[in-house]
Amino acid sequence: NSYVKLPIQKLANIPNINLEDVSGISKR
Amino acid sequence: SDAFNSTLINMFASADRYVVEMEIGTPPQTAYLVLDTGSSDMCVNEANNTYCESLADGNDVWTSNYELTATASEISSTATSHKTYNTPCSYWGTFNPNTSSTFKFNETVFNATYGDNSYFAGTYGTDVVSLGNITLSNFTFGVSDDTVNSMGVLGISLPFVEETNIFQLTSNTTPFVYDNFPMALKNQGKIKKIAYSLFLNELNARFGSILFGAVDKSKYSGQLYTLPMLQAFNTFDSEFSGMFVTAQSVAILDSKSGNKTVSEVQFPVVFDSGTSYSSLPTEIADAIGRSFDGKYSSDNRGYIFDCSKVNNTLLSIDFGGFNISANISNFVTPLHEHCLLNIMASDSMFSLGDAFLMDTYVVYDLENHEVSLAQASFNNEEEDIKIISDSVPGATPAPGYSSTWVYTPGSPIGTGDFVNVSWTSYSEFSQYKSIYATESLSDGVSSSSSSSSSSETATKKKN
Repeated sequence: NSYVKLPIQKLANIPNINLEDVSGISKR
Repeated sequence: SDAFNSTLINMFASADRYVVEMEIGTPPQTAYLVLDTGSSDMCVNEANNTYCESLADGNDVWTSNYELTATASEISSTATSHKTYNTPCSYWGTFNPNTSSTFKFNETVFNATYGDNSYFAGTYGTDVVSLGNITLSNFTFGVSDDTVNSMGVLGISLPFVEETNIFQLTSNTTPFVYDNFPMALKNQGKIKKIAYSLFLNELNARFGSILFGAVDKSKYSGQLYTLPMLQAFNTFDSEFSGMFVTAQSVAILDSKSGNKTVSEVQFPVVFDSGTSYSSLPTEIADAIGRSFDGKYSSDNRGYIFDCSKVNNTLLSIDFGGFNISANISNFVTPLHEHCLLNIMASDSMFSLGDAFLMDTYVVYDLENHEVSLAQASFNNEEEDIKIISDSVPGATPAPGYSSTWVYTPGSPIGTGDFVNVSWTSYSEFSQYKSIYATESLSDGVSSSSSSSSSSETATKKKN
C-alpha cells in the first residue's frame, strides 16, 4: 500500500517505575 | 490487521510517554521504545547493563497484571495473567544480542547524548526488527551497556542527526549515514518517500498513530501548512540538531479574560515527541507562567498556579501566517491542590513536546526538509489516507514560508519584541480566531496591533 501505519501507545508514568522524561533532542 | 495487544497501566499520569512495541531479533524479543522525532538512532538496553542491574535491589519486583480476552465465533473467554520483572528495564524490554541468531555487531561505537544529558553508550549492530505487520531486515541500531535510561528509544529524525555523524567526528573516525528507521522503510520498499505523519490523539486517549509514507486527512482540520526546516540545525556547528522550524509569536487565548500576545520574538523550535515537556525561551516561559498568576517553583522547575486559571485556555503559536493552538490543560500536572505548568525556560534549546503535539497534526518530510502543520482533529472520522510520493498531499506553503526569519548560530533569539501583557476585553473564544491584542512594548513605547486574518498580522520589530 506504500504506507505503514503504526499504533502509538501512551504510557502513563507509574510511581517507582522511573519513566524518565528524556529530552529527545540529540545534543552534540 | 489493526488489532494490537495493549498494556493496561494505572493512570497516575505525570509524564506520559508515547511508545511503540518492537520485536527485535530471532526469536523475537519485545521492547517498548519511546518514539522520538528529536533524535535519529534506535537504541535498546542490553539486558545486563550496569544501570539496569543497579535498579534491581532484590526487594522490589515489577509486576504487570494484564487481562487477555479472546473472542471467536460463539466462543468467548477471559484469562488474567501475571508476569514479574526484576527491573524497570526488563519491564520496558531489553535486548540480549547473544540469544538472537540473526544479530551482528558491526564494531562501531554507539554513543547518544540527549538534551537533558542522559545518554546511551554501547555498540552498533544489525538485526531483523518488526513493528505491527512490517519487518525490516539488517536494521542498524545501538545496543547499550552503559546508560541512565531504563527504556529504549526509536529515533526517527534526519539521517544527519544520527550519532555516527556526531560521535564519530570527535573520535577521529569518518562520519557516515546509515539507514535509520524512516530511511529503511523507504529503501526496503515499504514507503515511497521518507516522510511521516504524527497524530498523538487527545489527552485521555490511550493510542495515537504514526503514518509512514502518507497523510490522513481525517486526523486534522483546517489547512495543512508547510514550513521549511532551518538549515542551521543541520550543520556540525549547532549544539542541537534536528527538524527545527521558526515560531513567530506566542499568545494565550482565554475565553473569559481575553486573548493576549505573550511574545513576538521569533525562535527556532522542534516538535519533539520524545518528551512530554516543552522548553521555550526564558522570557516567554516566564510570561506564560505569570499570565496565570503563577509563582515559580525551583523545586519543580516550573510555575504553579490555581488549576482553575487554565480552564478553556489555549497556547497559540504563530508559525508564519497561521496559528496552531494547544489546550493548556495538556501542559499541567496536578500538584496537591494546584497545577504545575510543564513549560521549562531555556536559553539554548526550544522544543514543543507531547503536550503541544497532542493538538497538532505534524507531517515531517525528511527528503524535502519541510514540516507541515495543522490543527489535530478528534472527530473519529473515517480514514482518508493519501500516499506521499512527491509533495505532501493537501499541504500548501505557509503564508510566511519564504519570508521566515532565519536562525543564526550563536544568536538564539529573534528580533521581535517581548510584550508586557495587557488583557483585551474580547469575550469571543475560538481556537481558530485570529489574535487581537493591545500591547505595551517592553521599551515603554505604547503601540497596538490587530489582525482580522492570519495573513494580515502586523508585526513590530526592534532591531
